[in-house]
Amino acid sequence: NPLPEGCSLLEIERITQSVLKSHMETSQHSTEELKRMAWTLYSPEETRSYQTKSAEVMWQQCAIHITNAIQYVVEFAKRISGFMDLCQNDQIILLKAGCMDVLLIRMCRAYNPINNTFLFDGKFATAHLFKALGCDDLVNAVFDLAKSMSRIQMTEEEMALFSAAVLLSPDRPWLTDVQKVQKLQEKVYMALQRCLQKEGASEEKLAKMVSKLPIMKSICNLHIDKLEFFRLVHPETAYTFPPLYREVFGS
Amino acid sequence: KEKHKILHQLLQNSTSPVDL
Repeated sequence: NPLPEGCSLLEIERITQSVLKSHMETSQHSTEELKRMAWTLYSPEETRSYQTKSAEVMWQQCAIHITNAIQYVVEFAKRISGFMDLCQNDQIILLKAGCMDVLLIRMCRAYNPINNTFLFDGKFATAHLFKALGCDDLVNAVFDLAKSMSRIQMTEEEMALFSAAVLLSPDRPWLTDVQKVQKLQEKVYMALQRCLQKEGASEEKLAKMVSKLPIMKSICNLHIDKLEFFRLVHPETAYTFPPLYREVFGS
Repeated sequence: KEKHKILHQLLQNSTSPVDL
């Protein structure tokens, strides 16, 4: 594949290292930590206690977890070379539009495909634990995505580059400098392709990763729909959600 | 700017993962 104009192999290598470093430094859990915790599961009693919480309490708890995770994504973005050279309007647009996608990619790390569980609040949980949210379709869609993404077996380097490429999507509405974002994304995609070639991965692997984008988009939309509905039914609780969560997912 | 006050702050802060 030809390199984008004005881009050397050395630059591609520099981007790869920078994105990987950013990803590793801003991941909430190290791979060793996740391996160690993989079999720490919620007991049936603990699961039931989550299931019997009110929707308001469970939503609040999830909003707090998502907000924490978003802060790490913001840090990840800041450390991607070139991101901070974009104007702040574009930085915010990219983060608002792409942080959920990045969270969904990152979630794969905290998913155990053997027992279909996710790390949530310190232990691994099944989809049933989230019953009180009243969003079974959303929860199941997230678990299904994690299951299908875990089959791709992305390395940390691939995950880092894929996350950066998704975050740097030039088609987000209201961007000021589309070209600048596009150039950055091209470089990251090039780095991802080189990384896959280097590992001897099949060409299908990138196609499989990209094929998850529409599913991720539908999950993001579903989350917004559920949040809007929740806001209608429980406006007081929605008002107490973390300000960053409201900022990112507000209309 | 007011609408994205926290994002602005986070983008301007020189935070490290330990601070998060």
